[in-house]
Amino acid sequence: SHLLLVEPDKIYAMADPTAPENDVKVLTTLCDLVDRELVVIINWAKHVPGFSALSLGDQMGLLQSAWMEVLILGLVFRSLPYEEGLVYADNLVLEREQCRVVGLLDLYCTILQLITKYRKLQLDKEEFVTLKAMALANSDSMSIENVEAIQNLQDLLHEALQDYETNQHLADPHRSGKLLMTLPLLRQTANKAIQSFRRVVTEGKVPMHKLFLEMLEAKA
Amino acid sequence: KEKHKILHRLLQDST
Repeated sequence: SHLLLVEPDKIYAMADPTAPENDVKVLTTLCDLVDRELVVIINWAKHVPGFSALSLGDQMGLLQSAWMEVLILGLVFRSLPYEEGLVYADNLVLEREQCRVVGLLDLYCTILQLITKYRKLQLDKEEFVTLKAMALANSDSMSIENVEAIQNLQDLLHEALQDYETNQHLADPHRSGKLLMTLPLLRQTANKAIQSFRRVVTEGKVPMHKLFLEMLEAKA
Repeated sequence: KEKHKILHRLLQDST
């Protein structure tokens, strides 16, 4: 219930109305949205129980490893009710063809696989917020100082998920396992997304904001 | 931490 309360408000894409309609405009709008979403994710992380008690170094380590997983899980959850397309924001829904044109078709297909999985499971909001916090706590950062504190955080979240499933999804005793088994695909998808956006940086056609660049570099 | 100064600043920002 705490995670539900601290769930951030929606953010919207802010396309430049004067820019010509082309692939660069779509990518520019997308990268600007991701940059603003990163600020939202960093502020959200502070409200995950136990996170703010970690050292600043460990907070940075977790976020630098997990930010793209958190971002993608949000994207996937928003996209669940839609037939097709990735709901980056309510006013920025990218369908297959648009993803192909901007060079993100491969990423689109992987994210779609994740969406299909969660759609079959009928992932609900409580599970979504818990998995998102788990992705943060389970980020396997190489630079963790206090391993025990991170383990406690993971245990706390695992317990919350187990409690929830025991009370709300009695009919399927394997449900929490099914949910946890989606996390490898989430990581794989996030890694692919990082590669895709690094390619966008290398191509140099799209202006990138500083925080987005900093987080892309931190994943190296 | 120098290299990741925006993240560092946002985490320290209490607002």
